[in-house]
Amino acid sequence: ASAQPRMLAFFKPL
Amino acid sequence: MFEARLQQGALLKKVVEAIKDLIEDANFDCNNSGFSLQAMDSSHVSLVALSLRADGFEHYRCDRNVSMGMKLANLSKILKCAGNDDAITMKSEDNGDTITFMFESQNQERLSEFDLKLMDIDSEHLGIPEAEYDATVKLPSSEFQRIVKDLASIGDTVEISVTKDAVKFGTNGDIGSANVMCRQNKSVDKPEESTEIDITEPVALTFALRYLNSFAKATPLSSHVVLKLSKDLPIVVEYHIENVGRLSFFLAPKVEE
Repeated sequence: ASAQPRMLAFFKPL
Repeated sequence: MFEARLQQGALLKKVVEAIKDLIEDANFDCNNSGFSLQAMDSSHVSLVALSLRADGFEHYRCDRNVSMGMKLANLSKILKCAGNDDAITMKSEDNGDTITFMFESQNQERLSEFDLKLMDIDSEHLGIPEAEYDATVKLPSSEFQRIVKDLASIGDTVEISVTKDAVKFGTNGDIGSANVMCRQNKSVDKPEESTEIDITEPVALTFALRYLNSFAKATPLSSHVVLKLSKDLPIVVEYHIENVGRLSFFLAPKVEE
């Protein structure tokens, strides 16, 4: 099975 | 006040059609340098970044930074009332609660105005660091759209692998499997059909086809799409809007559990 990481795992809030 | 006129109003229509199914509502940010938007889809899996430069507009005035919240479905309803050859002017007073869209036909015989109520939208901006990517592929946008559509009829995910000569798209599903390979081809007589690969490291990553298909709705904006890939980083799917700006989509690769 594979999971879908969210954007916040890569880009941080400014 | 904010006022911006785009002779090719169809560009704005195409931008909104490209993102309205992915993003429910968003803040359009206007400042001296241009008109931009950054928003995530409701599940926070993908990110959209639009940037239209001030110098891409025939007229652009923004006295102070403004952030205008809009529901994309409502914006789409209004822009559908603009003709494809119309010029579109957007206007909003400082602290106003509406934005006015003015549509002008080419012969200037028809002028129409639509006001859209603005909304307060909570949104957080993410910092997208400048990155050097392992591989950059520029291919015809219609080709990319066809590939992700075709593969979605077989599987849910696509493995995109890039070597110095070719980019391969592969999928597996219950009914079978599929592979499409596009060779590098810097066609000079037909530049619109060229496929160009720039690579520092071969890369292979797996992505959800559902999102790539959604991104491909931006196809009418540009003859080419640029894919930027690096191991363990979100793919960037970028549509350059000639002389005006760009629309970029980000999606993280799937990870094995």
